[in-house]
Amino acid sequence: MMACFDTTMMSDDIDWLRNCRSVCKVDLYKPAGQQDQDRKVVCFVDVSTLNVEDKDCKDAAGSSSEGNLNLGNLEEKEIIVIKDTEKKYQSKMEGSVCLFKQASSDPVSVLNWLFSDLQKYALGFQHALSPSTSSCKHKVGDTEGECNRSSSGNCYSVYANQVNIDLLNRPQNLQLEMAATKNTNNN
Amino acid sequence: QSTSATSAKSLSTQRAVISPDGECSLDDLSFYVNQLSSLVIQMARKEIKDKLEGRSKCLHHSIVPSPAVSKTASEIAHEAMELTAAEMCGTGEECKEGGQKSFLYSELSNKNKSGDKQIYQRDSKEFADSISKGLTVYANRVASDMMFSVMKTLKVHSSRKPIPACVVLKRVLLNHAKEIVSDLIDSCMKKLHNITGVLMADSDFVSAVKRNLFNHGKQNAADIMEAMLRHLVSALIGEKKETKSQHLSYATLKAGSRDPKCNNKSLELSAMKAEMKGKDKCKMKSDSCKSLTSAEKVGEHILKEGLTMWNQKQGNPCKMVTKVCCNKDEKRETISASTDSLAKDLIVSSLKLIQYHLTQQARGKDTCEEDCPDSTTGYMAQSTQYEKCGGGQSAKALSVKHLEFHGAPGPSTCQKENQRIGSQKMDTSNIVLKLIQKLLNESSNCEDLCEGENKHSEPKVNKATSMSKRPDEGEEQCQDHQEFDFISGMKQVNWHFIGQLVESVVKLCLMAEYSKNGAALAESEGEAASTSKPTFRGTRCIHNDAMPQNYQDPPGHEVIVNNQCSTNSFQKQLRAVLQWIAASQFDVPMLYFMGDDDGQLEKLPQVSAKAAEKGYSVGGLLQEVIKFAKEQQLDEAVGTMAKKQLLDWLLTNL
Repeated sequence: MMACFDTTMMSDDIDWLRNCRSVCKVDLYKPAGQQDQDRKVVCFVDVSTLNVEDKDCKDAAGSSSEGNLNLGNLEEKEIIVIKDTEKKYQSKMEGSVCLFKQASSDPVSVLNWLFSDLQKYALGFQHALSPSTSSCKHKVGDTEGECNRSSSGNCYSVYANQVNIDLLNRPQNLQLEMAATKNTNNN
Repeated sequence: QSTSATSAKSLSTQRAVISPDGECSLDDLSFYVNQLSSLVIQMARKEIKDKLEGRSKCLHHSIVPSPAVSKTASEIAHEAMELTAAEMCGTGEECKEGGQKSFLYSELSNKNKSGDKQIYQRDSKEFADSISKGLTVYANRVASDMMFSVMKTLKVHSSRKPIPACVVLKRVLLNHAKEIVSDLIDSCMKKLHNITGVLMADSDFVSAVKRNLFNHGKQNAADIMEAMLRHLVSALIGEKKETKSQHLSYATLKAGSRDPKCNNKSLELSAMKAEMKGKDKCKMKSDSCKSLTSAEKVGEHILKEGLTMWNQKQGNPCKMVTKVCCNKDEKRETISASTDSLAKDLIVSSLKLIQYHLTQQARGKDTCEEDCPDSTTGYMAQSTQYEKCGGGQSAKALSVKHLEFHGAPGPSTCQKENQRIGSQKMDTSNIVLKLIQKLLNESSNCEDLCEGENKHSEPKVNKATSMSKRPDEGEEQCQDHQEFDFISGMKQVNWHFIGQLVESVVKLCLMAEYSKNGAALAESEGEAASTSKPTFRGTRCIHNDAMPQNYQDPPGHEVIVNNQCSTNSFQKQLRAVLQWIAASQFDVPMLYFMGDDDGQLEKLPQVSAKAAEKGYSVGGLLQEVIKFAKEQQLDEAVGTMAKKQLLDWLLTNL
């Protein structure tokens, strides 16, 4: 079961400058096998850097008729939630793909583009960390092999056991392959 | 006489020749001096010759005594001398000189005339003395006349500038004066030596001198001693001006010091001081500040020390003074020794207060568990039992019981739910409580060590028995090992332990305050934690003891971030930092960054560690980023600087 929901309003309400929360720990990722099951992946994709060719072929839902989801055709702030429900495949992790366009570093208003990027990142983390089972607002049909767009307008839900994200090999031309083979996950 | 007249004439001639020109060198001066000296010598020779001839005449006259003849001869001689003198007086000055000479001659002739009979009767020695005396007088007069004439008449020029005659005279007199003075000193010393030698050989004189010297020295020594004592007392009292009482006291002191029977000088000094204080009460009031100077304190200390030493020497030890001194030393030692215990007591008291606070807080929050008598009685029993035990060895067991109690399932579903919520709310309190109990346990161990090893063995057994109840054997061994290390370390000075305790207390206070005020945060954390796995939470409670909750108590999953963008280094680092800030907002315990192949984010863990160490919040870190971005824009506007790396900047400026 997968779900997604729009939490844009929540991230907008955050007073970043007066936030007193302590900063978390940061480290560089090193694959650790079994421990990855307890980790969630947030993939931030800057759609402005994707291939122009992919952007040209736009369809209504952003997905091709062959079942491939072209990220270049997606709009900004669209979140793709990936959920592995069965835990059969240990190499897969829960996570989400956050599409965004980086704000231009306008020299006049530094705060604006900083907060814009910050809200996008916050939205991605919210999706990645939100419990998918209890608090999802828009449940999508669990038909295997389908890619459905939620009613909120900017979320895609996919089955994780059929989705593999090539996170490392093709950063320039990222595609979310819905019907990809199971063994192509490099994680 | 003719020779002298010739030389005088030549001298006057030369002088007459030179004087109109008005110029004369040093050679001329020496020439004149030589001339004058030769003149004096010639005149002296003539005079001696005349004397000798006159003596012979006197002898001749004495042999042929004829007053008329002698008178005629003398008159002739006198006339001849006058004529000679008249001839010699070419100038005015020479007339004066010549006049004096004539007077001398006449005097000598008169002497000769009057003393014909006497000279005849004198012996040769007296005659020689008189001759030498007369010659000396004559030479002096001649010399004075010569100098006078030189000073008056000579116009000496040196290097075309006239030299005053007084300068020349001064030079001559100085040369003579040195010799004369040295001779005079020699003769005086010789005479003095002779005189003193004679005097020192006289025993009566020596004894008299010694007696006088002794009297004078005695008087002076008494004066010196009096002055010294006056200064000493004034320094001790702090008053500079002398008073009448001081004089009296000094007199008393002097009398006492002279009395060999009086040995208690320090007592006299103290009595004198008291007397002065009593009589000069008004003055002491006005100068109260001065009287309380350090000098007075030092004086009092000296007096006390003196009394103590005196009493010790006298065999009557002053118990009061020694007691005071001993008390002071003991106080110092006890102060230094009791610092540790005081600090320890303070920390233990604060720990007990925190523990009591947490217990009360937990008791207040567990009102929903009133229906469950086990829970209430558990807390009450725990607190009371701990109070009874005084934070002893059963604290760990209590903490374990406390945790076990909250983790144990209840009899009904409602109780289970209540227990679950209570366990979530009291999670922080449990950790803090456990830490406090552990610290109190260690402090009690420390006290036991101080009291003795016999007492230490018994609670250790109790500790072992209490710890045997724990389910986790590995933790027990670990704690045993830590306690063993702690015990071994406590054998030395336990400053490090006190420091750790203080630090722990501060942390615990902060955590207690945080748990008290952050109810909403605890609730949100409880909600987030309720979705996590129970096994994960259970292990977290066991392994994470003294660390802050933000870093050791992850509410959710660890998150891996993968950025699929091909931007420059600045954008990549900025994005990573912003993602780090955003993740911190959602209490991500650990944020991993994937795909750092180019090594641009390798400094990010260092930055996060530094930020955590400095206690940066999300807002603070964001403000630093904004500051960096503004600096970057300013540099770009100037166009002179290359872009800085954000992580380097943060490492430097955080």
